[in-house]
Order: sequence, then C-alpha cells, then structure tokens
Amino acid sequence: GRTLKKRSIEEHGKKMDLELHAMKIESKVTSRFAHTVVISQVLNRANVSKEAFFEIELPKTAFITNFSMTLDGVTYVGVVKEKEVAQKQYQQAVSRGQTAGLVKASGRKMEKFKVSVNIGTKKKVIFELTYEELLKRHLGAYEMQIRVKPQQLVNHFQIDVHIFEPQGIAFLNVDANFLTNNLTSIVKNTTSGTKAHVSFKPTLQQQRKCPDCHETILDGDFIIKYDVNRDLSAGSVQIVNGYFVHHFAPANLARIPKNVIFVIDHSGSMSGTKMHQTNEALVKILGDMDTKDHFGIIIFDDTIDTWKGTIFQATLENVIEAKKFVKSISARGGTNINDPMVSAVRLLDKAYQDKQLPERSVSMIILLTDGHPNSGESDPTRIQQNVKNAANGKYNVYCLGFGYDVNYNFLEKMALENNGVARRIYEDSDAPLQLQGFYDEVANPLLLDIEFQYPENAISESTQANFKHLFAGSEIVVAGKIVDNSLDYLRADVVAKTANENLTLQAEVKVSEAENITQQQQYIFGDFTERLWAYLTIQQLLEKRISAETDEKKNLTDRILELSLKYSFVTTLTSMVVTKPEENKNNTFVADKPSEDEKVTRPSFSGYSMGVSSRFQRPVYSYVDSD
Amino acid sequence: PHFIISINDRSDAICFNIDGKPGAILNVVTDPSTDFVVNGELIGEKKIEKNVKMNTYFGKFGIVNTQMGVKVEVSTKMITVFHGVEKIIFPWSSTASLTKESFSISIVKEKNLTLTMGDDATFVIVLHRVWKNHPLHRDFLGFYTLDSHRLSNRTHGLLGQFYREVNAEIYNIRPGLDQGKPDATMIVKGHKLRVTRGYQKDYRLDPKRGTNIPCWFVHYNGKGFIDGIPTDYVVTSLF
Repeated sequence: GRTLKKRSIEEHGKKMDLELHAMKIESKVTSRFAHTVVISQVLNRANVSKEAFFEIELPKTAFITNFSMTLDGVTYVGVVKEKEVAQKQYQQAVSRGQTAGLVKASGRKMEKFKVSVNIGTKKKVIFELTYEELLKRHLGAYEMQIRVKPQQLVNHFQIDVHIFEPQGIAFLNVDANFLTNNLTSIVKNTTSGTKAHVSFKPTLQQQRKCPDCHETILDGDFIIKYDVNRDLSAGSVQIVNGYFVHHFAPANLARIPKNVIFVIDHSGSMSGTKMHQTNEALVKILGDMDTKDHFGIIIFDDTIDTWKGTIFQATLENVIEAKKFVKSISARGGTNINDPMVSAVRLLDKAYQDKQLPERSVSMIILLTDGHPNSGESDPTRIQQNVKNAANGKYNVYCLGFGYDVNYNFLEKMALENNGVARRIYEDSDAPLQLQGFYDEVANPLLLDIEFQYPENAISESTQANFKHLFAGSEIVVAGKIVDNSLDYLRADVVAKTANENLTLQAEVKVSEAENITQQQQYIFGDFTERLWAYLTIQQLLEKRISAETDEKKNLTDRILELSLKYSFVTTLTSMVVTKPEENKNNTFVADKPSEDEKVTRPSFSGYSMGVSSRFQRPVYSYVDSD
Repeated sequence: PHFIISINDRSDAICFNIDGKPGAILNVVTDPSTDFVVNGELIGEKKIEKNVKMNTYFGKFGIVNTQMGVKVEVSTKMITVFHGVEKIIFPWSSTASLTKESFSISIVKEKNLTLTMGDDATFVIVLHRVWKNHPLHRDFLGFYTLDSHRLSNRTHGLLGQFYREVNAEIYNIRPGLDQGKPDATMIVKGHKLRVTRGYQKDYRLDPKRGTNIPCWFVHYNGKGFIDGIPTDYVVTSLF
C-alpha cells in the first residue's frame, strides 16, 4: 500500500530555504489588561547563512515590555533604557556601520516592530516579543486586534487568547477578515461566565490559498470584540497584591442633552475629496442628532461664517435646513483657526446666557481642519491660549486633524487643555465613517463631573479620579495602591450628575476575598493589577505632559521614566536595546515607541511576517525618533 | 401582607392582614392634594396548595408623585426611577443614591431603599431575600412610612388612612381562644371590634428575623378598622 505522508511546506520540491517553523501568539487578558506574547521560530535549511526578519505589528496603545531572540541556544534579551542613553548606544552602533532595528508607526492603529538576524546554515532562531495594553472600551466593546501576516505557510501556527473578566462576559465575537466562510469554523470560541478562550490553529492545508499552492490565506486582522456584564452600580473593583483597579461604565442611564458647535475648515486645501467627505459626514451626523440636542455650525477659511448666526435645537426642520447648508460648503481661501474657535465659545456663552440651552447639558466644540493656521492669529501657542482662556473649562474641545499636513501637536494640546481629545482623520475612502465614528463616541453623554472617592489614608498614587464626562459605550478606569495593610474593606464611592439628579454609587470590596478570587484564576499573570496601574499612570502622565509647563514637564518626565524603566515599558521616553550576534561582532538595535505626532504615511507592508534577503543585501534602516 | 399601625400616640399598635390574590394591586397610599400615590402588587408562594390558606406578599411597589414628575417602581429584582423622560434602573446589587432637590432615593445593596419626597414624606422599602431554591417562598418587599407629616388630611389607602392619628380604646381584656393571646374589645372609627393580642414583625432593623411588635390583631382583613373592605383598595395598575 501507499504510505500516507503528512503534507508539509517542503512538498512539490519547493523546499524553502528559510522556514517559518512555528508562530504562536498567546494573549492573556484579565480585567481588560492584555499581555501578549508572540513567538516565532525560523529554521535556515539552506547551505548558506540567511537573514531572517521578525516583523510584527502591535497596537499603538500597547507598550512593548520584552523582546528576546535565541540563537544557537543563547538568548539575547532586550533591555529598556532611557531614550537618550539608548540613542547614544545606537549612534555608536551606527558609527560602526552596524544596523538597528526599530518600531515605526504603521497605519491608523498599529505600529510595526521589525528586526533581522543572520542565521547560519541548518540553524534556527526563536524570536519572542511581549507587549501589554489596556483594552479600551469603544462604542460598547473592548477590541483586541492581532494582525496576522506570516507571508508563508507555517508548520505550527497558533493564536490563543484567554480572557478572564470577573464581571462576566456579556458577548464575545471573533472576526478574521482573511477567513473564508468555510474556514470560520477553525476559530474555536469557548465562553462561559467569567472566562473565554479563543483558539485558532489552522493546519497547513487550511492555510493554503489553493490546494497545491504555497500562498497563505493568513493575511489580515484577527479581531476579538467583547463586553462584560454591567448594571447601574459603582462598577467592578479588583485587588491583587496591594493594587486595585476600578472599572466604571454603568448601564441603564439616560443620556444627557448635548450642544455641539461644528467648526469646519473649508480652506483651499480641503478642496476635492476632503470637502466632499466632510459634507457627507456632516449630513449623516446631523441626521443622527437627538432632537433634544442643540447645534451650531461655523465654517472658516481666512474668514468665518456662523450658519444663521446662532445655535439651533436639532428639530427635524432645523436639521433639514442645516443639511442643505453643509452640502453647499465648498473649499476656498486660507486657514484662520483662532477666530472661529473663539466665536464658537462665544456662541455657546450667549446661548447659555439667553437660557436657550438645557441647564444640565454637555457643550462641545468639534474642530475639523486639515492644515496649519496661516491667517489671522497664526501663532499656535497664542491660539491655544486664546481658546483656553475663552472656554475656561466650560466646554470640551475636540480636534480632528484631517489628512497628512495637519499640525497634530498643536491640535492635540488645544484639545487636551479643554477636556477633549484630538484624533487623526486619515485621508482615505472611509474618512466620512471615521468622522462619524468619532462623533458617535461623544454623541451620548451619560454622566457629568464624575468623582471617584476612596478612603484617603488607605490608598495612594491613584490614577486620575475626576472626570468631566462619561459617554455611552466608553469606560472609566481608576487604579491605585493600597497602603493600609490592615484594610479589610475597600470602599469606593462614585459621585456624579445625571441629566436631572445627583448620583452616588458605592462599592465595598472585602480585600481578602477580592485577592482570593483573582488569585484562584489561572488566567492571570500575578502582578497584572500593578502593571495595569503602572501602564495607566504612564499613559495619563504622557498625556498631561503634552500641555505641561517647563517645571511640571520635567517632573512628569522623571516620573514617566522612572515607571517605564521599573516596569520595562517601551514608551515614547524609553527605548529597548538588544544586542544581537552577527558573526564575531555584536550589533545593537533599538526599539522606540513612535508618537502620534509623526507624519502619517500610508501603510505599505504589514503583519507578523518573516522575510528573506541575501545577507549582502542588508535592509536600510532609518532611526525613528518619536520625540 | 400584614399591616402594623401605631395608635394612641405610638403607645400601642394595631395589626391586621389583607388576603388578596397574586397579581392584585392594592392602593397603599393616595394623597389627592399632593398627587402622591403608592400601590403594591401582590405575589403568592411558588406553589399553590389546595385547601391551604394562601399567603400573599408585596412583590412590587409603584410610587408616583405627579407634581414632581417622579415615578418609582420597586420590584424584588430592580428599582426603576422615571423622572420626566429619564429612566434609570438600579439593581438591588448596588449601593447607590440619587438626589434631586425635590426627591432622593438611597439604596443599600440587597437590603433596603429610602425614598424621600421633599419635605412631604419618607418611606423605606425593605427587600426580603429568600434562598432562591426554596421550594415555596420567594423574595418579597416590605413598605414602611418614616415620615408623612406633610401629606394632606385627604390621604387615604390601606396605610394612608392611618397617617392621621388613630384613637382606639381597648378595654375588657380577657383570655382568648389561644393561651397567651388575650382578646379585648376595641372601639375605633365608631366600631366595636374583637381584637386579639399578638405580635407582628417589623423588618426594618433586622430584615432576616425581624423585631417583634406587640399589637392588637383585627380579624377578617381588618374589618371595621380599615375603611370599607379590601376590594375597595384594588386598583388596575401600579401607576
């Protein structure tokens, strides 16, 4: 009889010189904090040395915490260092003509980590990268994105995601855009109560694009979306090893009316697609407004024009009129950002004075611009000051930077100084959806002036505990240290305002019980609460640093550095240095975290990948400095 | 459900039971002057046994103050507050409070809620949790009036009619049918009634075991003590 032989990637005589033998992506998520490890094993079957690449994309919100490569049984581990120190080391390496590995921004949500190493004949290398991130609740779900692109068939390919959420998992969906309908069954999803396990282990045959070809279908995003059970309560408080984390996103709250002033750039640079897309998005956004909301529209180039000079309630008639107006906006002239922003503030001030707006409502200004201020007040710092002084903490300012030429730093600082956020709108066919998506995030305010109160002497180093708003579909997270060793119960009070009333919610957690519950779970990595606290603290300090003055900025920088180094996070202030072996000399590479400030480029090549090049055709690297 | 009414300047108490059918809704308090209403829906045991007297309890309360635009529905599962067009649902599993100038609700998780309507009235609703696998009993609610001094003289309902001071004369205390439970004659609201000494439970402080309140028990659904008969208090909806 004929011997049945397992099909392998070597069949049909097309033996691969560099074989991606195994790739394993394992993620453990506890209370939204995800710890992901990517392990890739490459064999060199050729009779000459080959250069193997390890290239993966990780979420921009993640911090790399560890990287190692094992060659000939020797493991080379990355060390997180202060950026300046790492840069000196890197420059020395460059001056010696050596190469450097790095992280680059890649597209909207991801950044790319890439490193290569030369491996001798019949040898193997194992790459291992670890990163951590706090999954953010966005429009009612946490989203975990794993970008998959091995570029060749993999003998052992595996994605394993274990989730533990003490509040219970309300739903969990897995979507992989590269899987055809008949292959979706390969994804195993087991969810029960507080735990979920998602597993994806395609065989070689299942990875093939066609029965006998070597092309792989594994090219795209593997996305897990889930949410936890929630009700109208103070939320969930978990305590592990003396650190607590408090998640708050109550259900069953009525929305609070909002007042939005859209400040729309229609300068010459917006002409064409951007203007059409803006018109399209605004029409849709106006259509989605609640009738209790109020809105105003200010358009600007080098002059400003307030639609009908006032704010309107979003009644059907007013919305129809406004839609006609926004459809007619066309691009021309320069860019005066100062005057329309100050006018937007005055418009809201007047509407409040005239009692035109509900007493308890959320007022916001949404600025959409694609360029730099070049008309009227054009000094970004003075514009920021003018807007801050005018708004005086009363109104949120959201800045949407459209396209590649915006001064993102300027917009980000202006937004952060006024309780808002900045976002990039990527110039692409889905720009209207991006605009609408952002609007949806802030469309439904649920609570105002939210204050988290914990026993003063029992906790310390809490992350931000006062928030201006809570929007539907989002979540507030507070973490801190418990300093009272004899604390039996941790009591958390959440005080906030709803549309009509003042709301107080209270949670009381027995410290010993909380510790027990989480410690009994096999899913967690022991110190996750502490790492989550460090992650959140760093994120918030980095944000605060953007609008800090000199002295405060230095203090913040010192603290961020201290925490990043202590917890081994590659943030925008630290770098990871790995010394890799290359024949008889050592080669240093540095992994940095890029910032959103970088000029955006379209992604051209992405995914978890492994490539091959001749050792004499070294890839050219450029050093990416995020700061 | 059983009712306990303080009499004679709180020096004594009268109690009575109201037997009704599960699903029936009884008016507990109505004040037409302040547009304030409390209604309660009856629930029975999990199993109905033939030829055995069926006990009923309050499983849901509806509290309305039309002048304030507030409606509160309290069930054994959740508390729903309607304020204007706003609707907020609290589970019993959380400690929470909601305050507005005119009213406030304060929930102590799995225990009770206190509802204050301005200066008019303060009530406590106690949650009685029963082991969920109990073959017979189910969760139920208790309703207590802490303060009703601002409600008008026109206030009525099974409880509301007693917000005005009740003067009852008890005399001729004599041995009753049960040993240790003397009977007496009570003159109240112009009626002469036979009452029996006993105890009823107040669950405000101890929701599990309750506190014994000595009281004179009025037989036959409080006949003669309450105005009219129990069916006079049946209403069609919670609000």
